[in-house]
Amino acid sequence: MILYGIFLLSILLFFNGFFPISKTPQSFKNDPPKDMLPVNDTYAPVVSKLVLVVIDALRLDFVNSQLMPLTSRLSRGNGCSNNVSVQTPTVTMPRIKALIAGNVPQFIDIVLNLASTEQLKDSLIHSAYNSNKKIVFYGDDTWLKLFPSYFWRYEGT
Amino acid sequence: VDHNVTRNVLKEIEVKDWDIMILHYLG
Repeated sequence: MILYGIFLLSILLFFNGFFPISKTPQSFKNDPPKDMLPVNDTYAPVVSKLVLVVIDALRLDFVNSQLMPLTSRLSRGNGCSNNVSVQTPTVTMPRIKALIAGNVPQFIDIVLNLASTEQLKDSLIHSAYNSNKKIVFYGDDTWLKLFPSYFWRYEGT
Repeated sequence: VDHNVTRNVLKEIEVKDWDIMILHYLG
């Protein structure tokens, strides 16, 4: 009986460790209180249009190489590059979640990657959509499963 | 490379009625 109890406890510990229940906050961020800061000046947009290029699984030393004339324009102020490293377990959907919402990838995300639906409660996409920004998207259709109704135009591959 | 997607991205660059464009490529 004791062995059975230990076995059951170890099974529970295993599933709790590798497949934890998601603790994603169920709330959206609120705008900063207008009585504290001059938010219209502090958060005034610097640019009118933004192009976000996500290149999955690309070595950063290729991008920064002097032999890459197009990407070297980044260093001339026409854009900025950011290297995002996501720890294993990692497939496309948890990578997108980590990038857009700051979620920490879990093992269960690998299973959910195949049947991912709109699950995020707050993200950069939600914030931009709620600010009446028109977002167009081209690329991996995992984005379309995560954000099925947030894009002005889109094409998934 | 999906040339249809590339063509549509080039169209978007000309149309400019959007505020944010997201492109996701596989390196």
